[in-house]
Amino acid sequence: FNRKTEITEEFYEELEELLIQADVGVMTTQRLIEALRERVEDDNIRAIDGAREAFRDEMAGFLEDESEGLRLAQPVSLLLIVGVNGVGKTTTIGKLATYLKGAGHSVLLAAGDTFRAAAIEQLQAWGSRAGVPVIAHQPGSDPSAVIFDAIAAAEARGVDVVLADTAGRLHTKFNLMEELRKVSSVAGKRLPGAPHEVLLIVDATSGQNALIQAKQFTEVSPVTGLIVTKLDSTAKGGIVFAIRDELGLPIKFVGTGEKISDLAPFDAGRFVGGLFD
Amino acid sequence: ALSDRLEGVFSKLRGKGKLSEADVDIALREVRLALLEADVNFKVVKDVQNRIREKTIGEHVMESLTPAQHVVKIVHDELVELLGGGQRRLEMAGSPPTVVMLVGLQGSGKTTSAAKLALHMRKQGRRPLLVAADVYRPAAIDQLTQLGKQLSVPVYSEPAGAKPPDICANAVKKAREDADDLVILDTAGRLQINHELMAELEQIKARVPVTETLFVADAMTGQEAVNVAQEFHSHVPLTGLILTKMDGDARGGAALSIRAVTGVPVKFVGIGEKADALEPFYPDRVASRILG
Ligand SMILES: Nc1nc2c(ncn2[C@@H]2O[C@H](COP(=O)(O)OP(=O)(O)OP(=O)(O)O)[C@@H](O)[C@H]2O)c(=O)[nH]1
Ligand SMILES: Nc1nc2c(ncn2[C@@H]2O[C@H](COP(=O)(O)OP(=O)(O)OP(=O)(O)O)[C@@H](O)[C@H]2O)c(=O)[nH]1
Ligand SMILES: [Mg+2]
Ligand SMILES: [Mg+2]
Repeated sequence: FNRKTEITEEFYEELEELLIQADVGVMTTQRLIEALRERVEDDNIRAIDGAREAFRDEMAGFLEDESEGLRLAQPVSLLLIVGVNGVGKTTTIGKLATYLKGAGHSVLLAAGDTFRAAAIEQLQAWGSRAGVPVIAHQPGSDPSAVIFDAIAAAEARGVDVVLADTAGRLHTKFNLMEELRKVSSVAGKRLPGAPHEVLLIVDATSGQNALIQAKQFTEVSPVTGLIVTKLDSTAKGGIVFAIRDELGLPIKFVGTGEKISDLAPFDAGRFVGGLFD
Repeated sequence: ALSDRLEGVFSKLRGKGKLSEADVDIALREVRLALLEADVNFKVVKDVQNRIREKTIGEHVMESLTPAQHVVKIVHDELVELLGGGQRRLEMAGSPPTVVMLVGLQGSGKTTSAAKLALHMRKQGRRPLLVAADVYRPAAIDQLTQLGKQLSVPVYSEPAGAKPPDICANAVKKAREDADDLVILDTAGRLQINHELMAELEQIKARVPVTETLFVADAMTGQEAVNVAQEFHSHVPLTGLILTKMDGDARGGAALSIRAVTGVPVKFVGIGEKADALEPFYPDRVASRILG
């Protein structure tokens, strides 16, 4: 039997190293490798190629989600975009607006980051690039009021999707997380079913902290999915395995650059392939 | 916390009398877990583990009455030594203006840190000039201009179409005219694998006498921190690190990885979004935080 293709302990060690370096995390890596060992045994896999393929298959299956795409409602859907500072929320909204327009929707943006310097101007620039209106108030105004206004504008104009930007916030900041809870609940009172999606933006370059982020954001708003940004970087975004494992959140889209077209629906096979590049 | 986990490990081993080297390895596994959970780079963890192993055996921890505490102290001291040292203050140029360039990945906190640095140095008697060298991100110039206004710090910018190396060269010229002695260049976020944008940083350095190139790193950065920093370092030698968003609960292992592999000293820590949220770097605090 060919020694080179035999599955050895070294194979599992190299796999462990690859996964840890992809930010999958030690615990999740151990679970995944353990599951692979079992499958190798159960399926009587003898060659490394077989094991690799089984593994990629296993991992992709783990991340897949039957719910296709975004949950949209009639007549107006509110998609709330949340996450910690600098992960790509505002940019992703520009990309999503373009994507949704391409899919036949009418979109408007709500400038819900009323805190950071030039946050409103930044979203307005994206709105103009995407060719969609932006509802904004003065800097320092109440984000709930902006989103309230945006919902009203969507109803009045017959727009069917509102994308609401929010300020970056660290999940350790109690007041900011409470603000998000309020934004979410106020939206629901104004528009039944809102927010129809709460999309947590996760930066692919982030390490284990992204799992804690996901847990904490889920506590204050009904997070329905993830968008992983900056996958054009050398980071692999491996933390999503732990997020999926512990919270069951589906990955809806991936961000792959800074241009308006750099957004793609999540493809588990491609994502897993990227881990092994 | 690491100390609790080690207590657990050693209490299981206690009944055996004198601890063996194999027992030390069991303890080191806990150290490895703690460091990886803290986002310390995989290869750096291996080095640190080997060093700690030597010290643990060398210091006869196996005979100690409080082996867990002893190991934690060895690990803590090792991290403090790795993190500390190097020139932690901002170096000033021989003749003014001192030029400081901020570089890093997208969204790491460069623009915010530029404003913080301007305020920090003005409190020390400097006359800072902020330079809007990010011509790509929508409203980036607006962002820095607004921050400058809030602090009454002048901001140099040029209309659309201007190129960053020219902007920076013109800014230094303006600083000399206005007798500003500190020029802070806010550059666009970029990937280390983008050849064109890496070349842009080299072009800026070629046009302007940069004294300090500070790599701005997000405290939550994962395993790639080392590769990113190394690549930046190979294009424009980094002289310091600013670790941002340390007001969160990211353990900050990236700081250890970057320092251990590139030798670049951590100079400042960002602890909030406001302009006064900048602290000097305290190695022992970050060491404790990494250990968890
Ligand atoms: N390479 C790359 N950069 C991205 C991607 N998505 C966003 N960015 C960049 O990341 C930086 C931050 O993006 P923003 O959209 O301002 O992030 P944010 O979450 O809204 O930031 P805050 O509102 O300040 O919390 C910008 O420089 C973006 O161009 C991506 O998929 N790939
Ligand atoms: N909580 C906290 N937020 C920070 C800190 N530093 C920066 N931020 C926030 O992080 C986000 C990104 O900051 P920027 O200064 O725009 O980052 P940048 O590196 O200039 O981004 P690009 O120019 O797009 O690459 C903003 O929301 C900032 O307010 C910090 O130390 N703590
Ligand atoms: Mg934003
Ligand atoms: Mg910036």
